[in-house]
Amino acid sequence: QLSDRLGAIFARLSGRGKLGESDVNEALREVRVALLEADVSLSAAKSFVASVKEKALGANVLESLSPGQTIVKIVYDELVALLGGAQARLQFSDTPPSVIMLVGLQGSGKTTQAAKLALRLKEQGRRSLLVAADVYRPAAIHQLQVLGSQIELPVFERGAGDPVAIARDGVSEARRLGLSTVIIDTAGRLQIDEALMDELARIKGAVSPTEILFVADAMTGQEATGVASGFHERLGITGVILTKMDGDTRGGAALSIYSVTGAPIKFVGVGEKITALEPFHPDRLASRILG
Amino acid sequence: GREKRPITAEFWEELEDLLIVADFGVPTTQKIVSGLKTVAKQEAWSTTDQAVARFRKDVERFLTLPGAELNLTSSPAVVLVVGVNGAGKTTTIGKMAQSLRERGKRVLLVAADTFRAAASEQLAIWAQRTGSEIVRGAEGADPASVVFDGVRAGVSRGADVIFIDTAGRLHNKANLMAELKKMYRIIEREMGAPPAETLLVVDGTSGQNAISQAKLFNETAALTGIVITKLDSTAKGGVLVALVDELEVPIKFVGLGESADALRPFVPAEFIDALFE
Ligand SMILES: Nc1nc2c(ncn2[C@@H]2O[C@H](COP(=O)(O)OP(=O)(O)OP(=O)(O)O)[C@@H](O)[C@H]2O)c(=O)[nH]1
Ligand SMILES: Nc1nc2c(ncn2[C@@H]2O[C@H](COP(=O)(O)OP(=O)(O)OP(=O)(O)O)[C@@H](O)[C@H]2O)c(=O)[nH]1
Ligand SMILES: [Mg+2]
Ligand SMILES: [Mg+2]
Repeated sequence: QLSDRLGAIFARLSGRGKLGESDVNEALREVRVALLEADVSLSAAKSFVASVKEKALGANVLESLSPGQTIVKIVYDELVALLGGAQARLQFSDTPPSVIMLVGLQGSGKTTQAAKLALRLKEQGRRSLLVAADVYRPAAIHQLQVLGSQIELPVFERGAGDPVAIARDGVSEARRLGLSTVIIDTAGRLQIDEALMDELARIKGAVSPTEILFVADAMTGQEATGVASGFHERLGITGVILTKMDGDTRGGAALSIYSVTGAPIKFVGVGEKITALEPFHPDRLASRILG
Repeated sequence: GREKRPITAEFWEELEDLLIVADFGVPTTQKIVSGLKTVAKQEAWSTTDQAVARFRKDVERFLTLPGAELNLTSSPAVVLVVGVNGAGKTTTIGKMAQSLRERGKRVLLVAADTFRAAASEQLAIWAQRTGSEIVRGAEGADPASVVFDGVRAGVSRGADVIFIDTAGRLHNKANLMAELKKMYRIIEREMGAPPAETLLVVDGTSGQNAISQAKLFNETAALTGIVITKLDSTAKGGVLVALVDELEVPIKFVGLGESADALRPFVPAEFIDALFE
């Protein structure tokens, strides 16, 4: 528990007279350790702690009755402000259909989240066409079709075709069917796979999505920053869905991803069922990261 | 990795950072670096190459455990494959089936993930690709009943290896872990022995949560080995050191891609080399 550890540090220091900047530094090292233990990437933890230090010195933390608690509050508030600051609502186009693209690493939960999103939008009065643009993974198309039939929404597929053409024709099909929204499920891929990242850029070019959502597993480790920045540099991520938050991982990847994309977390996946999608609560995630 | 500078406080910080960004985790990193610092004093090291050499030697020895190959001496050998959602279980089974088929073994795949959309279809494609047989259950059937049918079928058909593909499950879900325990007990009862192998498949891009995964899965179904997938990504998979520390079972394989041939035996020296790349 970060507050206990900082409390212990300042209790030990308080016997030695007036506190100084080096004492703040020691406390901040402890903050950094807590973030690293929560899987926040080293670079994101360093820049976060630097901004906390600025605030701590500015707030004259050393004059406070309990500097440890003051620092924890600054850390918590800063986390909530960062994670929850940006606009978390989905952006739609004025001229339908609006296109939402889901992208991310292999196995992060894109296909499942595509169906969850479609169900959520349906409950809000928007009907979506799900587009099966993963032509590589065995039975990926079938997986999306099963999910689509569970929520009674259509799935556009062309078997093992060209994902760019499938996306483009999917949008035409949505227009023809009078559907307001297209949700494109893409194949998982590594951000270092040039050919596949290029494919995503070409899909983007073909369908002009209003949302490119980075679907990330909440238990992703140190590489969350590298992966997110790879996708962001190539595509421009507009939002994040953090999945498998029903697990017990601390979820520091959220801060890593935010630090290189500035993109808001729009939804959180909290289970395997199609109903298991929640809006994002920055205060809950901040407490979870701080343990 | 190859340079030869004087050992300074900066060097130790750099080594710490290297291990942290490789997902070694804070406790493991601190243990390793403080251990090296102690030996550095005792043996009066002067240059960084001495520390790196000792690091390599210690970690390689630590990660080298007996039983790094699949234990397929029983006939049929049942291999139970478990892990959290999306780790790469189904794909890894496909890869292992491929390699056994190339050695002329008779392989049966059991589709005990009866929950997730198109799970058994996905496994069926791997069966077809590798020339393996497959046992599937009815949609939504009790996974334990599919395990039972699968093991019976494998025994009666004279399969050499039976792979049980289970649904992804998060280790903090008591009901899902109870379901896994039931499957494990059915195998024990049918075979008169625990599975020949119980493999935990861990996503190589995951952080420290893999440790609690390992603990809880091991309590439910005694693990005999670990497979780390997706190491073709930029992740280094450093949490595997803590996994070996925790479980004392070997890392058997690493997944290096999505195709049937993208599975290699785990070689500690290769893992260490990759850290310094
Ligand atoms: N517990 C839990 N499981 C989830 C969640 N989201 C997805 N899953 C599961 O995670 C696994 C992977 O989900 P998929 O939707 O197939 O992931 P994907 O990103 O489409 O995978 P690829 O297409 O192979 O890249 C499946 O077992 C899903 O049921 C979640 O929020 N919580
Ligand atoms: N790059 C890469 N991708 C992999 C590797 N192993 C598996 N994958 C991919 O990861 C995704 C998930 O693999 P699955 O085999 O479906 O994972 P699973 O554990 O069976 O998933 P669930 O059954 O839903 O829990 C797929 O897109 C695989 O192709 C690997 O070693 N490298
Ligand atoms: Mg998918
Ligand atoms: Mg599977």
